[in-house]
This record gives sequence, C-alpha cells and structure tokens, in this order.
Amino acid sequence: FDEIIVDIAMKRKQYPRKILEYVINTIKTKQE
Amino acid sequence: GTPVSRVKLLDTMVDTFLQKLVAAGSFQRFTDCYKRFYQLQPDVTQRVHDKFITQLQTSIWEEITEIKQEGNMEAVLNALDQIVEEGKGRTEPAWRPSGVPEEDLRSTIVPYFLQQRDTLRRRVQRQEVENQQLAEAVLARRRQVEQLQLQVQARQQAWQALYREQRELVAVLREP
Amino acid sequence: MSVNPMTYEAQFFGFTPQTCMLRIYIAFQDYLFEVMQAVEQVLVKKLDGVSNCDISPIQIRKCTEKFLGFMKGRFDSLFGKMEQLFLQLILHIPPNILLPEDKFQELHSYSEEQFQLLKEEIEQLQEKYKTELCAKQALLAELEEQSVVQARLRQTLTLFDELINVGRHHGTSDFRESLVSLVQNSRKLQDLRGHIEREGASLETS
Repeated sequence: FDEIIVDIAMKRKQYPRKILEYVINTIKTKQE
Repeated sequence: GTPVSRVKLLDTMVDTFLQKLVAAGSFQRFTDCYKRFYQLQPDVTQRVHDKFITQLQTSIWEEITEIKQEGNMEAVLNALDQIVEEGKGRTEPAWRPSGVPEEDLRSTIVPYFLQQRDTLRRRVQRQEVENQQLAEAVLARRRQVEQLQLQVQARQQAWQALYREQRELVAVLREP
Repeated sequence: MSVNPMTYEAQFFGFTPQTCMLRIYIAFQDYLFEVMQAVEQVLVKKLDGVSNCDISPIQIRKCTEKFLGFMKGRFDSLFGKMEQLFLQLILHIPPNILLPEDKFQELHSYSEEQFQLLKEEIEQLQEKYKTELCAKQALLAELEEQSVVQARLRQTLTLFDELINVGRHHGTSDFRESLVSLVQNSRKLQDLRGHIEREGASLETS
C-alpha cells in the first residue's frame, strides 16, 4: 500500500512536467 | 506568533520523547528491577544505568542525525516551512489531486494552450492586416494595368488606322 | 478507521510520513533492545567476577525482561504521542497550502468542455492562419504577375514611342499627317503624270 501511495505521488509530481514538455514541443512543432 | 521551524520542532519533539523515556527508565525503577544485583554492587549498578541512559540517548540522536542527512531532511523541511509561509495568507482549503489524472493534467496544460491561442490570435490578426494591405496593392495594380491596357489599345488602334491609310496609299499609287 | 494515505505529503517528501515514522520507530526500538542487551551482558559479566554469588544469569534475564517490558510500554506510548505530533506538525502539508508544482491548478481550473472549446478554438485559429497564409501567397503571386504584365505593357508603349521617335528622327513629326500629305502628294504626282502623258501624246500626234 505504501509503495503504491509513493508511486502515485511521484507520478503526480513528475508526469505533469514530462507531459508538459511533450505538449510544448508539439505546440512548437505545429507553429514551425 | 512567529512559526517555529519544522527542524526545530522535530528536535524538540525527539528531545521531549527522550527526556520522558529516560524519566521512565529512572534509576529508581532500574534498581527495582535489578534489586538483588543492586544490593550486591550498587556502584556498578549506578554506572551501568548511567551508561544505559547515555548510550540510548546517543543512539537515538545519531539515528535522527542520520535520517536528517539521508533524506536531506533539513532542507526539505525548511522548504516546506517556506511554502507554508508563502501560503499562509489563504484560509480556504487548497486544491488537491482529484484522483482523475486527465482532469488534473488539464489545468497544467491549459496555460500553454492559452498562450498558443493568444499567439495564434496575434499572428492571424497580423496576417489579416498584411493581407488587407496586399489586397489594396493588388487592386491598385489592377487599375494601373487596366490603364496601361487602355493606353496600349489606343495606340494599337491608331496604328491600325494608319495601316489602313497606308493600304489606301498603296492602292492610290497602284492606280493605272 | 479510515487510513489517511497522506498522498499529498508523499508527493512532496517522496515517502509517506507513516513510513518515515515506522522507520524511526523500528530504529529507536532496536536501540532500546540493543542497549538493554548490552546492559544485561555487562551485569552478567560483572557477576562472573563475584565469588559465591547466588544471582544466576537467568535471574538477571528475568530482571531485564521486567525492566524492558516496562520501558517498552512507556516507549510505545511516548512514541505514539510523538508520532501524532510529527504527522500533525512536521510531516504534514496544511490543507490551505498548495505545492509549487500544482500552482496551475488554482490559476486555471478548466472543465472538460471549456478545455474542448479551447482546443477547438486553437484548431480554428490554425486553419484561419493557414488560410491567411494562402491568401498572402495568392496576393503576392498576383502582384508578381501584375509586375510582369505591367512591364510587358510598358515595353509595348515604349515600342510605340520609339516608332514615333523614328518618324520624328526622319522629319515626320506625326505619321498620320505625313501619310495624308503623302497620299495627297501622290495624287498630285499622279495627276501631273497623267497631264504629262497627255501632253506627250498630243505632241506625238502633231
């Protein structure tokens, strides 16, 4: 249970940033 | 009034915990349990009890120090102090993950989409203005071309008239 | 009792506060046991040195268990209180606090349909931008074409001008007039020639 909590919490912390990088790259590529 | 730092709180709590634990393991109680040994060797009992207390305290403080170093805990707790200090102005409960990642992610992405939308709006606007100017230039050019075409047409007709008269001349010249 | 997973704290610390406390509990408890074990070993060793001692190691062990039993009870109770305070005051993110990485959440709380609308608007703007760019290309192409046509027409006009200049250069200011006068002169010449021919003929006959 503890590992699941930490795993989810880490995903909540890191994934938005990672996904954001892709989103920003996509937007830039579209603009180019 | 001034908030106590989490690191200081932690030290204070551990210190209090230890004080109370030491109080629980008082010499009185120690000798109650090791009564016969105490009667046999009271000095040794005193020294052993003192050693027990100092060793327990030393071990526990070493553990706390290790935990602080291992997870860089002091910096993390100080950072949390900072975050709490900055957010103390607000009273209502803050946002918390909804448990639906798509939903939570939306808000993270929205600022960039808004930025993209604003950029696109500006570009479209700028392009529209530029195209408006180009369109006016094209229209003006069309009028100029029309003028030129009329001029050329007039000249052409004049020359064609001339040509007809030239043919007439030839006819005249050929007359028997 | 519902367990509070303290996920938000885990997001900040990288571990759950409960795990951290468990780790501290186990470490402290180990130390208590170790120290007690050391105490017992010292006492037993001390007894070895005493002659005619009627205290056996078993009895020492019983004393240790009694003392440790009491200490463990106090330890658990004290640790429980300290753990509660840790989880409330130290390893806790107050409900009114938002972590920095989540600051967007409160700036832009967008519903699904708002999000969709925003995406659609972006797509429309992209299409519109493409259209405008195409229009720009078309306009530039027409301007380019118009320049060519204008040049061609001006060239034609220049040609006409040069023709007139050629005429002027040879004394005829206006082609048309000169052609008319040419026709008139030709007619006069023809009449003259006719007249001369007639005269010639009459001379032959006389």
